[in-house]
Amino acid sequence: SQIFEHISPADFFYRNRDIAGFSNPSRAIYSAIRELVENSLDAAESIGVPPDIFIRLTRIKESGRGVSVYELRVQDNGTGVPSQHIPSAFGQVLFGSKYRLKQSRGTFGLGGTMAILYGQITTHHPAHIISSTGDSRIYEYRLSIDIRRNRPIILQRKSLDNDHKWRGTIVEFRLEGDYFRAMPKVLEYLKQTAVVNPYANITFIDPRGRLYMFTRATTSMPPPPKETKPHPYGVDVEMMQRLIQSTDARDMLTFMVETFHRVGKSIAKNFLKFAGISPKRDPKKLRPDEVVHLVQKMKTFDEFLPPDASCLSPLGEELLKAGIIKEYQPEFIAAIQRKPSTYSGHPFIVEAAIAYGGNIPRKGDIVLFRFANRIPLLYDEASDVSWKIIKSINWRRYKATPDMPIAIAVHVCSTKIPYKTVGKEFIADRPEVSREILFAIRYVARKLQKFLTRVEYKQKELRR
Amino acid sequence: SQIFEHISPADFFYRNRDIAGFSNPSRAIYSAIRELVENSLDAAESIGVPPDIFIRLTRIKESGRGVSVYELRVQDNGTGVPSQHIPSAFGQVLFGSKYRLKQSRGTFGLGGTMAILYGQITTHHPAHIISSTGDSRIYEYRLSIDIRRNRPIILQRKSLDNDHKWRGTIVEFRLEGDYFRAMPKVLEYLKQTAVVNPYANITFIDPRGRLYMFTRATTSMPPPPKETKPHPYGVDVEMMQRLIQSTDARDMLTFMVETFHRVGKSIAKNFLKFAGISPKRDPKKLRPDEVVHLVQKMKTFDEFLPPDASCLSPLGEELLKAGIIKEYQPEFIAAIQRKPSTYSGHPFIVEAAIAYGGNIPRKGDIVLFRFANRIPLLYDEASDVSWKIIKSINWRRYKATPDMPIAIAVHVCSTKIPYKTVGKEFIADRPEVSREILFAIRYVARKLQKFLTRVEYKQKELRR
Ligand SMILES: Nc1ncnc2c1ncn2[C@@H]1O[C@H](COP(=O)(O)OP(=O)(O)OP(=O)(O)O)[C@@H](O)[C@H]1O
Ligand SMILES: Nc1ncnc2c1ncn2[C@@H]1O[C@H](COP(=O)(O)OP(=O)(O)OP(=O)(O)O)[C@@H](O)[C@H]1O
Ligand SMILES: [Mg+2]
Ligand SMILES: [Mg+2]
Repeated sequence: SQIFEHISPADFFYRNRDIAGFSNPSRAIYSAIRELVENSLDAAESIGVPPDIFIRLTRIKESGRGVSVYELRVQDNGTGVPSQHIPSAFGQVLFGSKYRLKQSRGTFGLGGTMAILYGQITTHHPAHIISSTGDSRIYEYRLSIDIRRNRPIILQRKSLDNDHKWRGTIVEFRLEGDYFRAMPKVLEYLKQTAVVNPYANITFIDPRGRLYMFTRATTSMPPPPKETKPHPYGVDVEMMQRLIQSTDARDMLTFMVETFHRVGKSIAKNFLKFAGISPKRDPKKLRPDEVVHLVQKMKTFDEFLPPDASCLSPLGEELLKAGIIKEYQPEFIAAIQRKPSTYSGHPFIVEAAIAYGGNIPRKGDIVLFRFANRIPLLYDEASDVSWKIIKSINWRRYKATPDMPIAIAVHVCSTKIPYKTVGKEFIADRPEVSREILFAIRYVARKLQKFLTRVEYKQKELRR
Repeated sequence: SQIFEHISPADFFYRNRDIAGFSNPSRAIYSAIRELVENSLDAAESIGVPPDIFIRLTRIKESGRGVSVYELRVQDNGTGVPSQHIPSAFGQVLFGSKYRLKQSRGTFGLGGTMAILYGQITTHHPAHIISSTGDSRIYEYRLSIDIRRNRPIILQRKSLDNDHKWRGTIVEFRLEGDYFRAMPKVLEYLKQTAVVNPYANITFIDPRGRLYMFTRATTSMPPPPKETKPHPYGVDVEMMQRLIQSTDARDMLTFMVETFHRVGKSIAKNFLKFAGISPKRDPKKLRPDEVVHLVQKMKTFDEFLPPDASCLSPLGEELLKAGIIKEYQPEFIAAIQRKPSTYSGHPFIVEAAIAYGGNIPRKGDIVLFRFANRIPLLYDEASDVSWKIIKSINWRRYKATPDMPIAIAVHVCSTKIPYKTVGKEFIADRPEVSREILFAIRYVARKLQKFLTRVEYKQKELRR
């Protein structure tokens, strides 16, 4: 007969590690490296410091059939983790500092912990964390994860003098994997990461002792993303109830102005009139059906201002083109940064670039580069919303044919990227986001069309 | 400065509902229907009863832009849910009866709850559950979900007389969606579900009042899947520690025999000798490094017997061919059921069929049907391991060209399907599983090759 049980989130991701991007030994190496590098980039950027990241992957011993036990060590000059939070940050799933409404690479609260968990189940070796927030102490932990209870087990804890006021984090742990199969993707990831984060220094020493240095091209950092308020468009009933629960506002007018992004008094007044709710009502006294009504009206009121781009950190057209130019020296390149838009309360910006010719390979299909919050997405291209949009476009309208050497780059930045997978492989088909990607690609496709028309014209001229 | 928080699993899937298959209004309708239908199929099969499933989707009101509020009602004649578990079964994420080592459609403990959660955040309407296990009472609940605490809120609970000894479950809730966009996929899902579960009656009334009846072709049920012990090959350190923790065995020989699938005394003796561990040792007294050593030796010991097929419930070659035959009347069809294999302790069986000609469309690509534990997988084909394998095969070797009308069906059954996504869209690239799929497809491809060779020969004969 049936046995009903509940399991912890760590147990869920342990049992379903394919879902977190740890399906096989080569994928595990890729996922572990990218999760730690993304944590380090977030950590340095959050204090406006150009990131210095050192990655070392050492082979400890062979396990057979291409698989070995490796030790991965990633060091950064970021914020560091406060001592009391180190065990949970690395030993508990669904714990972190990125649950705010702010653009960052991390979003789920489980990437770093998942990598350590995978290391633990394949090698049983505890994780070694050293960190300081730049104060007078450096903290050193050896941890393992109690997977069934989703909590860290502190095996050792030391506190050391921090005479040099070092600030940063070192994460070191062992895992079983297949680096040599993962290598092309790992190197491609680091290379593309360096391109869209040109202010970062990334150093990688691979198991054969080879040194890869991606030296920063600039020390100037883009304006950092800022925490923002939810945009009223697309807020759902649950979000609305939480906002009502946590507000100090005593009336609906103040609630609308204080709670939402770019809602001033006059817009708030007009909206409340449109929704038929008195501005004097106490938000906490709205009935459930009134809350539903308010949420539905928020979707159809068209006077809300679009989101302000300043809370986000897009690449900018120059940086988006830079990677393609460096790689392919195309004959033609065009880029666009769309105005900010919003889905489910989250502001986002789509940027796209298209390039033709040069050394772009002719592979019978457009070469697509995808980025989200400055992270390169290298897997499952065919499931990504950008790919589907490219496939849905009739390229002949733009004088482009499948045998032409064409490359497209798409970057989406947002307070929350709608990833379809926990492994952050590709972006889901959210209507507002796919619409923006479609418009961005059509815009640059029209620029390509003008170029191809001029080329065609010149060729005709030459033949005469 | 940084704010560290933890979130509940319900909050995680609320914030990341794209991950659970609820990205957009049409996808939400599809996901809600399939999650409830799969629960109903599991519930009836678990007591060996031919499933009778009634699905009704009613439009309540329009919300604008193609999106409406619908009411979804799914009724079955399955086991029913014991009264004390109804709130958690439907109102708590990561709770369920399918965490055992047994083949079933459900595996994560969140599908039904996720559908209800999505309904709640889009309509704020509580869920209505009626269920009885066939005893003297029927229980009726109205529930909502406390998302931040991942627990059910019981709004109403009634207990009614069950004079007719009814047994089953009715789940009724409202959600916002776009049925007309979802319709082709919903109907395809129900049709393919009926094909691979020919003993099930499925009735669907759509929002326009149209009745779709998929009447059972037989009342004979396949032998039900059985709960089994983990297979020793591919067990990891965490699993090993849990098995050691929960065993009653006082010595390693008894532990090996009682814990693992198809390990008898002589195999256990040989393995322990191979691993250099005395059969008399107390499992609970093994040192951590000895546990790691044992796990590694389990991967390389080649005398373990392959899994027994009897714990699994494959379709069988006839049933796998039946759907293709009915749909396309092909000129040629061949199928294979591979012997059981195992990954990470989970036994699995791969079945494949290939068909040529008849009404199979020539779409420049092979038509692929994918199934896992008798569930049709209709999304993200290009990310699925079966698709990748088909793409990696050099079909010219088998005399097949891309313009030929070829269809392939692949079914994987296992105590755990390695889904890549929580929405169960496609299967991850697990080495042991992809190997089996590759061999199965090659086998039927060789049969196709023989057929195409005969066809080619006959055509040459005719020309003379
Ligand atoms: N190198 C680091 N420097 C500073 N803080 C870190 C570092 N690595 C992890 N953290 C902290 O630990 C938390 C948990 O990290 P983890 O990677 O598990 O989740 P996340 O980054 O929040 O989200 P995601 O799962 O999307 O990566 C982070 O939110 C951050 O606060
Ligand atoms: N129609 C039903 N009849 C009987 N039991 C049911 C029914 N629907 C749900 N349940 C019970 O509720 C539990 C939770 O269902 P839910 O769909 O959330 O998770 P699951 O089916 O276990 O896994 P998955 O997330 O993969 O679907 C099930 O394990 C089952 O015990
Ligand atoms: Mg992270
Ligand atoms: Mg289910």
